[in-house]
This record gives sequence, C-alpha cells and structure tokens, in this order.
Amino acid sequence: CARRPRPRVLLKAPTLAEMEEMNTSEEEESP
Amino acid sequence: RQVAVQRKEKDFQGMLEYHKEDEALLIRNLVTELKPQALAGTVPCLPAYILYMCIRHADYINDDLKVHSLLTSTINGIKKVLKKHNDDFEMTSFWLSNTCRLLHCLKQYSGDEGFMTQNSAKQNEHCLKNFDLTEYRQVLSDLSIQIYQQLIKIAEGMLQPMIVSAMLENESIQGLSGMKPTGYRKRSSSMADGDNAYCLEAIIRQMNSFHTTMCDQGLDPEIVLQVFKQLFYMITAVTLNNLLLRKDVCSWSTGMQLRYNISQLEEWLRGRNLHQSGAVQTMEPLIQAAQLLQLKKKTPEDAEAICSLCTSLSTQQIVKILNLYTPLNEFEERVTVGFIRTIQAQLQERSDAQQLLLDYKHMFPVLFPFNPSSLTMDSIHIPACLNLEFLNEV
Repeated sequence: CARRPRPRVLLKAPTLAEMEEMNTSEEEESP
Repeated sequence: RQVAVQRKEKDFQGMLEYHKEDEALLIRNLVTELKPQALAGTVPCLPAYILYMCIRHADYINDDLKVHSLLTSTINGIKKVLKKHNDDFEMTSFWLSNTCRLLHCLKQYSGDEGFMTQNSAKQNEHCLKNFDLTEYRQVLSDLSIQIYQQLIKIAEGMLQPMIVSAMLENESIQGLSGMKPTGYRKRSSSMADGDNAYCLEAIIRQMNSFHTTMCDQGLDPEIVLQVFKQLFYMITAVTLNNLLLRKDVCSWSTGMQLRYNISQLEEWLRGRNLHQSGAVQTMEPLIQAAQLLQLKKKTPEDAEAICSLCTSLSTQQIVKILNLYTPLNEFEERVTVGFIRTIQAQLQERSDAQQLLLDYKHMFPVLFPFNPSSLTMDSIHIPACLNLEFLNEV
C-alpha cells in the first residue's frame, strides 16, 4: 500500500506590510 | 577500435538548482531588470514557472532558509519593479500575470488535494515535499491585489482624458450637429475643438491595446473580465457625472449620440468575448440617462414611462436631468415644473441613494480564482536571453 506522505513544515512568513518595513529599515541601514 | 558511448541525458525533473550567492543575480535578471518584450514568443508567465522550479529545488533539499530568502527577494523585487514602472501598463500587467501564476503554482503543487484535482500524474510528482507555503501564498495574494489596483489606476489615468470628449462631445452620427440646442452650438468644453478632442474610436483603440497586452501575457481570463468591468464603470461614472453638471449636453441629440456610443462599446465587449464581465450592467445608469434624454416629457403617461424605465437612476438624478434638459429649437418645449412634480410624486416611495454624482473612484472587490496550468515543469525551456546559465536543471 502507498506510504503516507510526511506532513509538510509550515514556513512562517511576514505579512506584506512587515516585509515592506524590513526592507525600508535595511535600505536605511545600508550606507 | 573506438566504441561510441552514448551518454544518456539525465531526466530533467523540473527543478532548478542555484548557489545561494547567485540569488541576487537571479532576481536581477528574472525580475528587476527584465523587459517583458524580451519574452515575446515564449510560454506566458515564464518567470513564475522558473521561480517555482527554484523554490521546488530548495524544498527538495529541505533548505528552509533558501526558500524563505528566495520568496522574500522575489516579492521585494516585484515591488521594486512596480514602484519604478508605476505608470507602465504593460509592465504592471506582466507582473500581475506572473504573481498570480506563481500563486497558482504554489497552490497547484502544494500537495493539498483540493488544488490537485486537475493535475496529471507527472504534475503530482512535482509537488513540494517538505514545506507548507500557505503563509507565503497569503503574501502573494495581497501583492496581487496591490498590483491589480496599480493596473486599474494606470488604465484609468490613460482613459480619463478621453471620456467626456469621446462620449458626450464628439459627433459621429451624421447630421446631429445641426440639432444641437439653440445657443449651445459650438459651446461645448474647450477640449472639444482643441488638440485633446477624442472620438470613441480612441477609447476603443486603447481598450484593444489593454486587452491584447493582458491576453498575450497570460493574465487569467477572470481577472481580465474584472479589469473591464472596472473600466466600464469608470467610463459610466465620469460620463454621467458630466451629464448631470452640464446643461449643454442635456439634449435629445446628445442622448442619441450617447446611446449610439454605448452600443458601440457593447459591441466591442461582445467582439472580444467580454460581455460576461458585468461591464454592460455597470453602464445601465448611463443607458437610462441617454433614453431619458430621448423620451417625451409632457403627459402623465410620459412621466409613468420615465419612472418605470429609469430604475438605475436616483430620483435626484432624474430630476436634475429633467431640469437641465435643453430643447433643440423653438418647436420643442422645455420640461414644465408640473411634469417634474409629477415625476417626483411618483418616485416618492423609492428609497434610493441621496447622492447626485457617482463615485468614479469606487473599486469593485477583486477575486483571483484558482487557475491551475496544464503545463508540466520538465517541459519548460529557459531561453538564453534571460542570462540564467547559472541555473542547473535537476
């Protein structure tokens, strides 16, 4: 009989707004 | 004696491998610096498929950091390119198509049975093995909504300068110009006689161009329908608002021209197979306003006919048009105060909106129905023009 697939691990993602914030602060930090 | 040994090519499993340090180059060549024209003649939404194949390999080697990093860089790259080209319809439509396709791929190959009903056996082999990307799907869905809104804003900005001129001022019906209300002839808006005068053909040409671009780029047909419903609503709102504010266009002849223009737009929708979009329904108040301009406005029977016909116009709008209505010549009478009172009395029980003008900036909520692809990943060819030689087929 077929093997049961292993459950996939949920990858946590920031929201679009959080990504925007992270991106902005990275740009500010870079010289 | 030499024996020719034929090396069997390893089967391509539809995955693309890259070194972590090449991620920035991948995003640059495939997202931020890519010109949609470079992909003419290739599979629509090729960048989305390539990105999925890279995600799939990172999933295959169970590298969660690589998946996180690639998805974050992709999303930031798309946002960057949209910001840079925030008035470019083609570019925005291109990234809407690709973002939606990537979202569809993450569903189709998620391993969730609900999204696999149309998959072939081969496609089922291409599902993600280790990670559940549900949260990233939400981010891509939110991003798709943002891109859709940008696309509508660009299209509206291109159409808006044409609307009043093309819908209300331009006369394409022969002989109508002589039937303009007395005293208003040649007194329409300053745009009409200047360089910015547009005819309906200009609107239709522009919409043909929007439609061809979106279809060529493989944008989901359901989204294309929603774009046109939104654009037709905006055309209706801008035209009706102008009609409600300008006495010189509230005449029988403008009603006639307007009805003709609307029928041309309806015919265009049918010709492009867009009549199921709901666009015609959004034009209903304008269709009724054009009819109201043409109907007789004298007897109680006329009042009854107007009330039963103009169901998509508010009482305030009907009364305003009747008040503004300008007779063609000395033989046609003005609408009497008594007639308007009869109308008001008949419509008293209607509980309709109090506002006179339509909100031309109103946006219908957009939906992105799941649209799986029949394409299998191992059949996708990466053209040399993409400069992605550093990707290894696995």
